Amino acid sequence: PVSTDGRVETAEAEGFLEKYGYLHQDNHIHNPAEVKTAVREFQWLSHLPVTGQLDGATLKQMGTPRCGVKDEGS
Amino acid sequence: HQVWAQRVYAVFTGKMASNGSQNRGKRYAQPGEKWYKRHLTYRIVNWPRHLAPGPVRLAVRAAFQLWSNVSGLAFQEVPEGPTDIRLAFYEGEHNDGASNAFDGPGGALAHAFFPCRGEAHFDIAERWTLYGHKGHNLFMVTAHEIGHTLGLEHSPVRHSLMSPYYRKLGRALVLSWDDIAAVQQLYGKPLGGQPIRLTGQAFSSALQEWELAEEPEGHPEITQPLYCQGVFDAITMDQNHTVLVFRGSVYWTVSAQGNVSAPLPLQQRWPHLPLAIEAAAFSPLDSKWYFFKGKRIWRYSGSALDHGFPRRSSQAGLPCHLDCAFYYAPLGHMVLFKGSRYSVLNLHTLRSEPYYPRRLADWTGVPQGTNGALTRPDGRLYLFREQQYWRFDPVKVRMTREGQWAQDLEWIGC
Repeated sequence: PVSTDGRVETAEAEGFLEKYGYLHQDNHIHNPAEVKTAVREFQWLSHLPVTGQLDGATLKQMGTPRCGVKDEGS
Repeated sequence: HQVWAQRVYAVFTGKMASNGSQNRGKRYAQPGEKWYKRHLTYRIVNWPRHLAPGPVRLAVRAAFQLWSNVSGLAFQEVPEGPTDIRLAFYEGEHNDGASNAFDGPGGALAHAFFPCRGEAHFDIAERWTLYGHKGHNLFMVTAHEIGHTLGLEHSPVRHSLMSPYYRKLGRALVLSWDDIAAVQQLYGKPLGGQPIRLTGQAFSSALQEWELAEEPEGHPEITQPLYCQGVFDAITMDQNHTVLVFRGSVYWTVSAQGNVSAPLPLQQRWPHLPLAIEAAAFSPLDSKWYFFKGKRIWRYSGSALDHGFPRRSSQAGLPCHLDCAFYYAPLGHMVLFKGSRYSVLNLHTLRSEPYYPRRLADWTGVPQGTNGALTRPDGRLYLFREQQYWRFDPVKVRMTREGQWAQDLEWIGC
C-alpha cells in the first residue's frame, strides 16, 4: 500500500524490507537495531544518504517502480 | 521476415561501440547457479494486452541479443514446446508464492528466477510500451529479467541494467561495465572477441524499421492498421477533418471519408522530431502543429519547424512528459493534461495561462492518464485511454458517452 504520491508508508516499510531480502521473514518481528541496519543497506544500494532513518526520500524510493527479485547478496 | 531480421542485426552491429573497461564485478548468484550450456532456447508464453506480437517479439529478441553480444551465449526463439527460458505475463497472485504476487501498475514490474528454472514473469497490469515515456519500456525490463535467468543478481552500480530500479530507454548504452563483467564471469566473452554494446537509440531505430516493415501489405491477414490492436501515443485532427494517429516512430492518416493511409515515418513529414512523441495537437487558431515529448515542445507551420523551436516546456511554464494535448475552442487556448492536473497554453504568448495547473476534476468524468484527445467537427471532445474513449460535451461540461474506440468510432480507421 502506498500513499497517493507513491511513497511507502512507514508501517509498510518493514514489509518492503522483508520482501526484498533486507529483513528476515520469520514471524515478522524485528528489533530496532535490525531495522536500522536493513534501512542503511537499502539506502546504500539506492544511492541515498545512509542514515538508517526511514526519512521521506527513503520511503519515496521504496515506491519507485522496480524489479520484484530480492536485492540480497548485491 | 528474415530480411528484416538481418536488417535489424545490421542496425545493431553497425551501431555498436566496443567496450574498453575491464572492471570486475562480483555480482552473480551463488556459484553453481548458471547454465552449463551456451546455446539457450526461449519462448514467449503469452502477450501483453496492448502491444502487437510483432514488435514484442522484436523487443524480446533484442533483449536477448543484448546479452549474447557481450558474452559466449547464443539464444534462439522456439515458438512451441519445451525451452530453457520462458517469458510470461501474469496478474496478481500467480503460483509463485504470496511474496511474489504482482501488485498492479507501478511497484514490482516483473521478476525472474535464477538458473536453471528459466522463468521470467511480467505484471500484465502494467502499461507496457516500446516507445516514448508513457508506461514502462518492455525491452528494458525484459533485458533486466533475462539477466536474472542467466544468474545475475541486482547491481549497486547506478544506471546499470541490473540495478533493481526501472530505467527508461534513453540514448545511453544499455549495459554498464558491471553488467558486462558479471555476465562474462559466468559465460566468458563473445566468440568474436570484443563485446559490442547496444544503445537505446539503436534499439529504437531498429523498432522503427520493424513498424514500417510490419504493416498490412507485408501481412495480408492483418486488415487493420497496427494501432487498432493496441494503444497509440497521440491523436489529433487537421483543418480538413483528417484524423492523425501517432504510435512510435510512425503515424497514420484517416481521411474524412474513412480512408486509412499506410504507416508513415514521423520524421519524414516533420523533420527534427524525436523518434516518438508523447502528445500532438493541430491548432485551427494558427494552423500550426504542436508536438510534445519529455521536456520539449516543437511547433511546425506545415512541415517547417518554426524559428526558436524546439523550446523547453519550462520556458512556457508547462510540465514535462505530458499525457495529451488538444485545442479547446470554448477556451480559445490549448489544453494539456498531465496526471491529475491540466494546464492551459496561450498560443499567442506561448505561456501557460495564470492560475494553472488546476485539478482534472474540472472536467467531470475525465480519467487520468489519457493517451490523446481531439475535437470532432460537431464540437464534441473525444478522449482516449488504452482501449477506451470518453466523449465530453462542452455545452453540458461533462462526459456524455464512453466505450471501445476501435469498435465504436467509425472515423478512427479501425
